Amino acid sequence: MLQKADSDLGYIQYRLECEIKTNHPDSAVEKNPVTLLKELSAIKSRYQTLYAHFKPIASEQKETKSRIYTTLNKTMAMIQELQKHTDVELSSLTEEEKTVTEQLK
Amino acid sequence: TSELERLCCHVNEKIGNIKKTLSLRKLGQEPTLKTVLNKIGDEIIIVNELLNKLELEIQYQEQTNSSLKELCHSLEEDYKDVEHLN
Amino acid sequence: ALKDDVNILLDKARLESQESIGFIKATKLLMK
Repeated sequence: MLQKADSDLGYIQYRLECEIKTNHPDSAVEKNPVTLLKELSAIKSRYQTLYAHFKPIASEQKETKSRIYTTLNKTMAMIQELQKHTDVELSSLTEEEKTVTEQLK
Repeated sequence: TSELERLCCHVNEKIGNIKKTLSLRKLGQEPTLKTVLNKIGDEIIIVNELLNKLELEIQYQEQTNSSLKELCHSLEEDYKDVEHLN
Repeated sequence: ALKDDVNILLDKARLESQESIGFIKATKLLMK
């Protein structure tokens, strides 16, 4: 009975769409309501797919940037350590490098 | 019950689509609604173009991701060298 | 509404890209 109801519903939908397409055939300028309805749901699912694709990329990007920042900090600390041990006076950070370090923070 | 619920959702969705399509049935006749229809058509074109841009932007993001990973890797190599020096 | 959502996500993605490019340049400068 359920299967019959399901196929009846499918047939009603099909007949309705045929009627609309017959009354309002798609033209170059205008599309019939059924076509528009289908296109609307198509762009909705396309948006959801793209959004689902974007999210992991954005979080991966954040994670890599924080890893870079941590490693950069460790490296700079280690270089200062080296300076102390070897009494080698490396050139201090230029203004530009200082600004950039601040930016990275 | 879950099977029955799934069936109910399926049937309700079909009934909902039929209701939507029924409401569209007269749409083409009333001129005012015809303009609404055309407006929706234009909007769909605009949104599709935006989605194309978004798709390109996401591809660009993936490239940026791989260069960030390369940078991270070479930085970690540098750190190992400095650590070794130390 | 869908159009606004797409616009918002597009702006967000563009902003993230710009920020990451700046981040890469800054890091490369410090690595020299």
